[in-house]
This record gives sequence, C-alpha cells and structure tokens, in this order.
Amino acid sequence: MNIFRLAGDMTHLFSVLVLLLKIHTIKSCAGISLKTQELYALVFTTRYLDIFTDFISLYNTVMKLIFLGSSFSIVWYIRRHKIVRRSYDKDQDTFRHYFLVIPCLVLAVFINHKFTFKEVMWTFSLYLEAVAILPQLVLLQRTRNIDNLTGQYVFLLGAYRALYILNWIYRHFTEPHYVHWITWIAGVVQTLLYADFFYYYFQSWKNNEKLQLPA
Amino acid sequence: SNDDIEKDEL
Repeated sequence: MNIFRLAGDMTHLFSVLVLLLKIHTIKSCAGISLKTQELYALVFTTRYLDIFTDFISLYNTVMKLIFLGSSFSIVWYIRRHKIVRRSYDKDQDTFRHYFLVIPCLVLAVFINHKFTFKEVMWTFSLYLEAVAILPQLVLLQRTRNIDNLTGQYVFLLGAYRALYILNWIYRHFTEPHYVHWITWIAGVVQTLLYADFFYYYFQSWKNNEKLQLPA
Repeated sequence: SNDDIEKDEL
C-alpha cells in the first residue's frame, strides 16, 4: 500500500465520519441528498460481495465493513430517525435513481472483465460510484446556504478520488502487471465531476466567503 | 485464477 492509497482511504473514511457526526450530533441532514446516500449503499453492497469469500487483509475487511455499516446507517438516519428525517428536504432532492442505476447496469453487463455475476456486480459498482455524487451536486446547487460540514463532506469525497488517481499512477510505475482500465476510466470520470465543485470550494476558501454554487 | 483481476482496493 502506497501513501496515496492510504491518504485516499483516510479521506474517504473522514468524509463518512464527518457526515455521520453531523447527522448524529446536530440531528440534521439538511443539504444531504438521500438519493446519493442510497446509491452509495448500493455501490458498497454490490462491490463487496466478496467480503466473506476472498480475504485480502484485515485492513481491507475492516474498511469494507465500515463503509457498508456507515452507508446503511446514514440512509437509516435520514429515512427512519424521528428527528433527523424532519430536516430532509424531499422536494429539493428530486434526482431519479434509475437514471443512474439502469445505464450503469447495462454498461456493466456489456463492458466488464468477465461475465460472471460477481464480476458484473463489481463493475456496476464502479460505474455507479462514478456518478452517485450527481444527486448531491444538484442538491448543493439548489441550496442557497451550504453549511460547512456539507461542503467539507463533498470536498473530502472529491479529494479521496483525486488521491486514488495518484495511487494508480504510482502503482502503474511500481507494479508492472497492475492494469485496471475499467477502474481507471470510471475513477477519472468520477473525479472530473468534482472539478466544478472544487473550483467554487477553493474560491470561497480563498475569499473567505460562504460556499455557494451558481445556479 | 489468473483471469481474475486482483481487487485489493476499496
């Protein structure tokens, strides 16, 4: 494991912790897209089908369990928690799941390394993760006042993707047999989706202003 | 098998 990969995983972990902490302590999910969170729960479920069959390392298994557990807890909080659910703005979070899920599924069936259930599901999870942030980005654009924690959450998620790209570049040079072109393309697409957000995030940071995305 | 790509990333 190289430093970029570890930093990427840690940023991913922090993003989830920031979000859980926000929801748990403030008892509010204002500005958070349930659609995106449900898509992440689906991403982790379909990606980690091998969690009990293929052992890679303790680190790997523990992280998988954390991502599965946290994504389902977040969805539970927004849908079921009697206080948190009141802060969910359903009318603003209108992105349709199937606009993303169906094309990703079709793509995974046709473009994969091997046509087996587990492999297609794994590939589907990569495609879906690449676009799962879209409902959240749309919601951010509609929200006039983005609170700091929500901004940091999205920033950390974007940073995680950027660090993974550095990790792949590093691995490409240090591990000659490391070729994962589906992962790379999906990962680059995913990172590009954050470009616009990053631009406004840094602008607001530089000018010491509140983050606001143009409509 | 050798066909399987290693999935050591999260």
